[in-house]
Amino acid sequence: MNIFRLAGDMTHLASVLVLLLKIHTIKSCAGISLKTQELFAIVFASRYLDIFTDFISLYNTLMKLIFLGSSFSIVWYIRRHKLVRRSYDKDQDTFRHYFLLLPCFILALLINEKFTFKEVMWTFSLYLEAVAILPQLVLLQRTKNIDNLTGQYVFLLGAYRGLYILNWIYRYFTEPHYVHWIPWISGLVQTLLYADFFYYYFESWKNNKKLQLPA
Amino acid sequence: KKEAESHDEL
Repeated sequence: MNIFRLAGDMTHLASVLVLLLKIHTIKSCAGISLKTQELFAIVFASRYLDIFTDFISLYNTLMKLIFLGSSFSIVWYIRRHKLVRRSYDKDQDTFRHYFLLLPCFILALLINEKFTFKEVMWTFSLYLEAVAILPQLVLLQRTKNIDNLTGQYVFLLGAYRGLYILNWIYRYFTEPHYVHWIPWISGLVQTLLYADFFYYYFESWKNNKKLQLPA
Repeated sequence: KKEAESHDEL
């Protein structure tokens, strides 16, 4: 564990807590894409298949349970909770996110570190996570006034993988045989997808004006 | 070996 990865995990945790805070306290998911949340639930379900077979550390298992539990409960909240579901704008959240599953799965079958079920599912989760934010970014472009919590949620989500890239650079230089091109490239693609959001997010923060993504 | 086998990152 290094400071970059810990910071990345804490940032990821913070993003989940901000979203849960928003949904649980003000009972609203305005501006939040259910499709992105469903993709994240699939990402964690396919990545943490080894949660009961490979024990890495208490921290690792605990965080996996938190990410699994929070992602599925957020999907449940938006789909089932009588108050929250009313604030979900399904007419705007129209990205065909299921179309992302097959290409990611096929790519995982073709490009992976080892052709085993767990490894292919792990690779699939990396490719899917890289594109899972797309429905949310599309929805943000359509959302007139993005509320602060939603903006902070997306910012933290983008920042966490950026911190992981620093972690991978650090591990590459400190652990001789540590080379994993697949998470590195998908993590880089994932972070680059946030580039324009980061730009407008900092602009709105610098000029102290409402966050607004151009359509 | 263990390290190589399983992925230690979230």
